[in-house]
Amino acid sequence: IIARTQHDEL
Amino acid sequence: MNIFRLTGDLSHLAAIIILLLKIWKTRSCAGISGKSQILFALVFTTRYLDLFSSFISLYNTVMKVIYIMCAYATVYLIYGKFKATYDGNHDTFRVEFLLIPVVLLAVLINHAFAPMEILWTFSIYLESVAILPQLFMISKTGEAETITTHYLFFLGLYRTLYLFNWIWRFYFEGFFDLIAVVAGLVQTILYCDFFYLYITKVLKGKKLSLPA
Repeated sequence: IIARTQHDEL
Repeated sequence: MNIFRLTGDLSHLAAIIILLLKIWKTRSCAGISGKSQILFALVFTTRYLDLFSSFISLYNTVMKVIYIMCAYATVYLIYGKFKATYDGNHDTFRVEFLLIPVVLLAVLINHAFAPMEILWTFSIYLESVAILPQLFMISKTGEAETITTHYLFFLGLYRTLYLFNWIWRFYFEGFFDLIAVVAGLVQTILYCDFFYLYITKVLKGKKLSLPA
């Protein structure tokens, strides 16, 4: 599962 | 959002507020590494540039603004208002030994070779080692004020909780970010000996003093 580059964490 | 991430963010916020209040109330930044605080301000600056480009939630935006404001306020208090109490002789960690490898790593290992993504990756790698000047300073002075140990405890706890957040998100959302997880593990491991001292000494009412 490749992480997307939309980072929703602080 | 899950309970680990929410308590992690609140623990992080608590750490930032504890430090700011400690310096403001005691009007002193004795025992605090200004270098670590500059690195944290850099971490937030490079990670939260997306404040202007993408809106995720009100919570996300508000917390980012608070973190950035507190980080710069802390740096200002250390190097500006209470500079006289800054213990530069013990805050001698060579941060270039952190910045150069982190920049190289961010350029080599990232999710996408794009400016915003490399900056985000740089901030993730930098955050994992940003506390080293502070831990190094405590090892040099051989002790830390109790309030400073509480600051470090909540700061270390926040990324430990994030590790559980990532387990939760992997299991329930199929979300997995190897870069964040590996850096988060390194960051948490760096706190292990501090956690041991904090639990065996500070929580028993003793002062945190390293064997000189």
